[in-house]
Amino acid sequence: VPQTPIRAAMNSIQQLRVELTSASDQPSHNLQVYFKNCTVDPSEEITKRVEELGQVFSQKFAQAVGQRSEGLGRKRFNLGAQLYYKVMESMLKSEEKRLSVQNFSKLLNNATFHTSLLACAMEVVMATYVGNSLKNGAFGRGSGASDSVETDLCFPWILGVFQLHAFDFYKVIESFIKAEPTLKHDMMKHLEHCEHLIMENLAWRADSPLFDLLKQSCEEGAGEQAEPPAT
Amino acid sequence: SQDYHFGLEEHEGISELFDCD
Repeated sequence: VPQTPIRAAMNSIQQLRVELTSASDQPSHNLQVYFKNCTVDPSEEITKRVEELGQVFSQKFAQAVGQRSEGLGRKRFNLGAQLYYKVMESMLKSEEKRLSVQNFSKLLNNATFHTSLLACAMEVVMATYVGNSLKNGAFGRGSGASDSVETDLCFPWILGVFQLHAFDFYKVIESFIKAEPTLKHDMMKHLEHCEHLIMENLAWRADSPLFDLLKQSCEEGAGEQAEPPAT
Repeated sequence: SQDYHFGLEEHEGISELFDCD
């Protein structure tokens, strides 16, 4: 059977579904143990955040694609939530091994971390649906309304939906790729493309937290001896 | 994973990036 752009996208969606077959859109037992080990249990906040972001995502999806598509948006969000919990568990296992600690209270109570991780999972789901052939222009952006709408839902659309700074999204990308070894070559390249877009453009917009951090870094370093220019 | 350029050092992880211990 010849490989068409639609068939390629459908195969990618099928693969994603298979990989998430055993995953749940609720925290696994292992994750719940990590939550209970925290000084401040983050369970309620995490569940509440996922519910709220799920509603926001479904509404924005419906606004972009059509009001009758809210159910479709909800299905995609549930896939993203499954991936979010799966990757979170994998990340915590790696951190436990690396740091020899089991209490991740500070990280797991950091709202920006969770929103960034969920946004990255959603980006993987959305990019899978759009399909790599479509993204690479095989259909052309002007060939049909639905094609261009789907393409418009790709990065950085999710940042606006979750009201997330590109700089914070950037921070999860590498750890996400390390924690999810089943990610396909094309998806890794897509996330790398997002990374470049942030580095070259999005992180330097006027409202970016990067400027405050640079200022803070300059102030902290003011009393220290300046490093040689080459460094 | 050979397809991606990893920039983090081995001693760095997600905890450090979100300013955690």
